[in-house]
Amino acid sequence: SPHSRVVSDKISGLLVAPEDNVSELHPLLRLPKGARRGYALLPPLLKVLSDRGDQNWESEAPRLQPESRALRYMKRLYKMSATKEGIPKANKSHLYNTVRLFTPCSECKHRHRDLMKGDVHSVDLLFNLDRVTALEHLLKSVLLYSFDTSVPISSSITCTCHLSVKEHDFSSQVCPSVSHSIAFSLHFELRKRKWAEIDVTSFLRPLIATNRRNIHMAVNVTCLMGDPQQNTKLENAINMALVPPSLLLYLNDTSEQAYHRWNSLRHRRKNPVRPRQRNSPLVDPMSDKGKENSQGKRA
Amino acid sequence: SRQRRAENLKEAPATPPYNLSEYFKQFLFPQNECELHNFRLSFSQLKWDKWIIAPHRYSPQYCKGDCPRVVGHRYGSPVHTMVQNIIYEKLDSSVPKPSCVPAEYSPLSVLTIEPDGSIVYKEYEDMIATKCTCR
Repeated sequence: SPHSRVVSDKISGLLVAPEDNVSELHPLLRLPKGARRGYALLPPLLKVLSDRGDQNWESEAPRLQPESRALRYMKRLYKMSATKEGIPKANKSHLYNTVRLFTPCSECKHRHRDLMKGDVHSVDLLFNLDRVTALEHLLKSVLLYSFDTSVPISSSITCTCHLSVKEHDFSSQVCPSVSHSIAFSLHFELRKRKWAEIDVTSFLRPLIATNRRNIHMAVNVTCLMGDPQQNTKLENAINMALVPPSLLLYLNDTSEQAYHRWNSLRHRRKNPVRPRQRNSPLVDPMSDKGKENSQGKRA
Repeated sequence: SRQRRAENLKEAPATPPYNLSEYFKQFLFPQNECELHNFRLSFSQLKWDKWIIAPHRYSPQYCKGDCPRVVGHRYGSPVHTMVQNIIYEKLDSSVPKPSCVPAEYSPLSVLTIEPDGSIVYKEYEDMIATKCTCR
């Protein structure tokens, strides 16, 4: 009937209508606001599942391919955090349920060498953190340096790092770049590891908490071979090609769909799973003791 | 009475010897009772392996089968399930029988590449069915 044709036109309109057409729709057909906003917030996996999976995900396929080092690091983190079947490992220390790795979207390198003071490697980095949702709370953040170095594996390395964050203060007309900076040195043994993690949590927390999604950083790293403690003379610089660092964020996603360890522990405490005793044929299946899936009984 | 019994026996057709355990089985539980079934998929089948790096395979499992009439104590089902069954059988067959659905789940860790090229490790709740119930 003409009426149903009108309705079906409206429904097809809903499926392809851009946002602004929604207002013409019959109120019953309008998605509740929260649902639309909620849908936009969904991580890609849940979006594609809510699109019944038949959506050709090419449109959302990653436009930029990540670096192979970054991919290798995250695969290693996955192996440490989950079993082969993808079940999260239940180790207490691991409170995060989300880890995001960002590679700098642009960097302008200033590279100058001053052999006496070691190989200063300074670089301006811009990280775009748009993928971090409002429900993801920062637990820890590190700058991840990977070393391409000809340094003998067993040597120890001492690095001094000078970090400054440039915030563009858009409130004022002149928009001076306010910068917070810290300097710190770290010492680590470059054994099998090809990574050095510089903890910048306290530094970034205020920015991420205030929803800064573009972090502009200048990082100067000076690395020398040897260990200051053993006051071995810090010999000449390591001629290492420092790859611009990635930014790693360990987050606690507080959304419904995310897995909350403490919640599952609490859930298990609330209704402990009854021990699965196989029902002996003598136990009356209808008595309270028989409370369990009939598979057990059948077995 | 002996004569009457003899007459009855003559009339009654000789019933084939019944396998008693088969006979009682139909009362104990229905053949394809509600239970957990295995299902494994790989993200390459869905052509999602371009952006889902790990795990390669995923076993969501599923629940399938008939719900026996007296389910109160077998599946941890609430009493309402039996009430719904009685409504279906005695009052209104348009009310659906209780269904075989998952009762418990376990989470899944997924490593994906986001559209902007960043990489994310995420743990999702309720991604693998681990137990079934009738509701």
